Amino acid sequence: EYIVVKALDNGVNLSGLTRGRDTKFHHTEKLDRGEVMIVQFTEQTSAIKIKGRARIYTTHGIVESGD
Amino acid sequence: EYIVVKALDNGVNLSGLTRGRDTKFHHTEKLDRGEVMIVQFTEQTSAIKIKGRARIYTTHGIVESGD
Amino acid sequence: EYIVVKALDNGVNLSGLTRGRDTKFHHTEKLDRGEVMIVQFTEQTSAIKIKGRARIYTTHGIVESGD
Amino acid sequence: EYIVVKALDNGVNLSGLTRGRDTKFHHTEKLDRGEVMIVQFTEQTSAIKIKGRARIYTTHGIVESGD
Amino acid sequence: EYIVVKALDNGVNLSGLTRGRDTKFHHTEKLDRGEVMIVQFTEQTSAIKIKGRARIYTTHGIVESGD
Amino acid sequence: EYIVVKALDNGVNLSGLTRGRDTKFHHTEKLDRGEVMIVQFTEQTSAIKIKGRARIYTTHGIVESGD
Amino acid sequence: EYIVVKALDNGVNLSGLTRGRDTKFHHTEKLDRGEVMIVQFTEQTSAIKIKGRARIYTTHGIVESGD
Amino acid sequence: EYIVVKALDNGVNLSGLTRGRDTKFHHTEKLDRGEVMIVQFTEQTSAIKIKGRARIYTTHGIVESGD
Amino acid sequence: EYIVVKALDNGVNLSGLTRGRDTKFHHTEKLDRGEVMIVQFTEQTSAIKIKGRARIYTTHGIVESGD
Amino acid sequence: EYIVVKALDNGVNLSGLTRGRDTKFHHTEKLDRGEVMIVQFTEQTSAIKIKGRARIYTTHGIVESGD
Amino acid sequence: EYIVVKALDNGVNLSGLTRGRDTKFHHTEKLDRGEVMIVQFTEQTSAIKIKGRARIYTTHGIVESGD
Ligand SMILES: N[C@@H](Cc1c[nH]c2ccccc12)C(=O)O
Ligand SMILES: N[C@@H](Cc1c[nH]c2ccccc12)C(=O)O
Ligand SMILES: N[C@@H](Cc1c[nH]c2ccccc12)C(=O)O
Ligand SMILES: N[C@@H](Cc1c[nH]c2ccccc12)C(=O)O
Ligand SMILES: N[C@@H](Cc1c[nH]c2ccccc12)C(=O)O
Ligand SMILES: N[C@@H](Cc1c[nH]c2ccccc12)C(=O)O
Ligand SMILES: N[C@@H](Cc1c[nH]c2ccccc12)C(=O)O
Ligand SMILES: N[C@@H](Cc1c[nH]c2ccccc12)C(=O)O
Ligand SMILES: N[C@@H](Cc1c[nH]c2ccccc12)C(=O)O
Ligand SMILES: N[C@@H](Cc1c[nH]c2ccccc12)C(=O)O
Ligand SMILES: N[C@@H](Cc1c[nH]c2ccccc12)C(=O)O
Repeated sequence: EYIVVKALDNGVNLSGLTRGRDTKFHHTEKLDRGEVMIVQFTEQTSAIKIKGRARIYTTHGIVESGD
Repeated sequence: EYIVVKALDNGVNLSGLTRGRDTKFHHTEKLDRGEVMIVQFTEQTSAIKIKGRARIYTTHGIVESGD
Repeated sequence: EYIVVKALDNGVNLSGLTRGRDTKFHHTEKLDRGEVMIVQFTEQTSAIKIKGRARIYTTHGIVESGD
Repeated sequence: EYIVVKALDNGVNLSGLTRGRDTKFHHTEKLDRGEVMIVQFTEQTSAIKIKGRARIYTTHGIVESGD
Repeated sequence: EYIVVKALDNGVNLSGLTRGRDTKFHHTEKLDRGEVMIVQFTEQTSAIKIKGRARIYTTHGIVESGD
Repeated sequence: EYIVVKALDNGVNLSGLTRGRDTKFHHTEKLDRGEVMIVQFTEQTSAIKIKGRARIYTTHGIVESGD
Repeated sequence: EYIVVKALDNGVNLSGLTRGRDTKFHHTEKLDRGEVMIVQFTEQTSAIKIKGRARIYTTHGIVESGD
Repeated sequence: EYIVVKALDNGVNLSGLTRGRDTKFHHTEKLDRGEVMIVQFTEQTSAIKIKGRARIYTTHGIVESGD
Repeated sequence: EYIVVKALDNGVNLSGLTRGRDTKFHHTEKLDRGEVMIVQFTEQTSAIKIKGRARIYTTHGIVESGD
Repeated sequence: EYIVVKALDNGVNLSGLTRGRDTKFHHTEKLDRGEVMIVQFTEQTSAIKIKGRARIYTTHGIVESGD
Repeated sequence: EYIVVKALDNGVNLSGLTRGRDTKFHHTEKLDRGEVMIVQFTEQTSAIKIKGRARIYTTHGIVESGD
């Protein structure tokens, strides 16, 4: 399972949150306009947070963040 | 299995409830308008609760909370 | 496997019943109007009961309780 | 695998029958009009019986009991 | 794998036949008009026989017995 | 994997043939008009033979025997 | 995986060929007009040969032998 | 996985080639017009060759050999 | 997983290349016009090369080589 | 699971990020216009980043980076 | 999982890149116009690069390289 995130603006934040008892940010990737990131759920990552304007392609459809 | 949650307002609460005999809140993520969260069911999380206005993308369709 | 429950009224009861020889209520979550709960079947929960007005999204379609 | 049962009348009986050599009733849940029950097949339950007016959502379609 | 049987008359017989070298009836459930039975194939049951008027919902379609 | 057989006449023979080196009849179920039999392939049964007028519902479609 | 064979004539031969280094006939079932045979691939049988007029229902469609 | 081969002429050759380091013919079945052969890929057979006019039903469609 | 290759000319070469660190030709089957070959990916074969005019039926569609 | 990336410009960067606690770039492949790269998620790679104008073919649709 | 590559020109390069910590070219197959190559992802190969004019058939659609 992966999701695809395309930044529609500069400064989009794509963060991975830890799997397990705690839920903390373990990594934040900063994306500039037009950059695309494809990320999986993993042993480390069971939740993902997106701030800023981006188009997110998922199993359940395409979602736009930021507005 | 994951769900996608897009906050339509500030102050949306996305909570994970514990798997196992007890059912307690182990984490609540506060989302501001436009922020998107993608979360899995995990060893820790077997139930999820959403308060406030949000659009929730699931296997069974798109559901809006809050109204 | 999970189901999605959106409360259409205050005071909706979403209960989990125990897996195994006995069938008892192990947890009841009270939902207010607009709140959404997404719950899995688990090692503890093999039956779910819903009282009050709610829209329930399942593999077999959308079902409204309460009327 | 689960089925969804919505009671259309008071006094609907949803019973689980035992898995194994014997086939006996191990639990009967009484549903009032509008209540919804979602139940799995389990290690204990390999047959389910429904008496009274109810709408049953299954893999093979929607079936109404009672008439 | 389960099948759904709705009795269209009183006195419908739904029988389970044993898995293994022998093929014998191990249980017969008598259904009255309107009652619904949902049964799985199991370690004990590898064949099912239905006598009397009933509507049977299966993977391969809906079949009416009795006429 | 199961098949569904509805007898369209009296005296329909539904036989199971043995799995393994030998291919012999291990059981023959006699069906009267309107009776329905639902049978699996099993450790004992790797071939099934049907004589007489019946409607057979399978993964590959509906087949009528006897004419 | 099974196939369904309906004899359209008397004297249809349905043969199983052995799995393994050798390829030999281990069983031939003679079918008369209208008889239906449903057979699996098994530990013994990795090839099947059909002589005579029959309709064969398979995953890849319906095939008529004999003409 | 199996394929279905219907001979459209006499003298159609259906050959199995060995799995493993070597690729040799281990069996050739001669089919006469109208005969149908249904064959699996197996521990012995990882390639199949067909000479002569035949209709071959596969996962990827129907192919005619020989012209 | 298998592919189907039908030679449209004489002298079509269907080659298997070795799985593992090295990538070498381990077998080349020469096909004459009309001959059909059905081949799997195996422990020995992780790449296949086709020279000459042929129609190749694969999961991703039908491809013609040679022009 | 793999994705397909076609560079629409020179100087497109396709980077793999490490699986595990750290998220670092372990490899960046520079693609010139027209070059195509097909990459899997692996034990080393759980996130992929694309900079520059490219067309990316994924399970969730086709995404263009860079604009 | 395999992809199909048809060279549309002479001198098309189809390269396999190593799985694991390093990402290096372990094999390059030169294809002439019309030649078709069908390649899997393997223990050795987790990324594939194509230079030159070719039509590439993948799970996500057909992609043309080189222009
Ligand atoms: N090292 C991270 C990389 C990663 C995967 N998915 C992510 C989503 C967000 C941020 C980082 C990641 C991991 O394996 O989990
Ligand atoms: N640490 C949590 C992260 C998480 C996953 N899904 C969630 C849903 C809600 C809240 C937190 C989460 C877990 O692995 O379970
Ligand atoms: N602790 C419970 C949480 C839960 C999951 N599904 C439920 C349905 C109803 C009530 C509680 C739950 C469990 O793991 O089973
Ligand atoms: N304790 C029961 C709960 C149950 C599941 N499915 C049912 C159907 C009917 C009645 C009870 C049940 C069990 O695990 O099997
Ligand atoms: N005890 C039986 C219950 C049952 C399941 N399916 C049936 C079909 C017919 C009659 C009884 C049954 C069993 O586990 O097998
Ligand atoms: N005892 C038999 C019952 C059976 C299953 N499928 C059949 C088909 C035909 C006749 C009998 C059967 C068995 O387990 O195999
Ligand atoms: N004893 C045989 C029965 C059989 C299965 N499929 C067949 C096809 C043809 C002839 C016989 C069979 C076996 O298990 O293999
Ligand atoms: N004995 C052969 C039978 C067979 C299966 N598929 C074939 C294809 C062609 C020729 C023979 C066969 C085997 O198990 O492999
Ligand atoms: N002996 C070869 C046979 C084979 C399978 N697929 C092929 C493709 C091309 C050439 C030969 C083959 C193998 O098992 O791998
Ligand atoms: N020996 C290589 C063959 C191969 C498979 N897929 C490839 C793609 C490109 C180049 C070579 C290959 C391997 O098993 O991995
Ligand atoms: N050696 C890398 C090759 C690779 C696979 N997918 C990638 C994506 C981007 C960059 C490199 C790669 C690995 O096995 O993971």
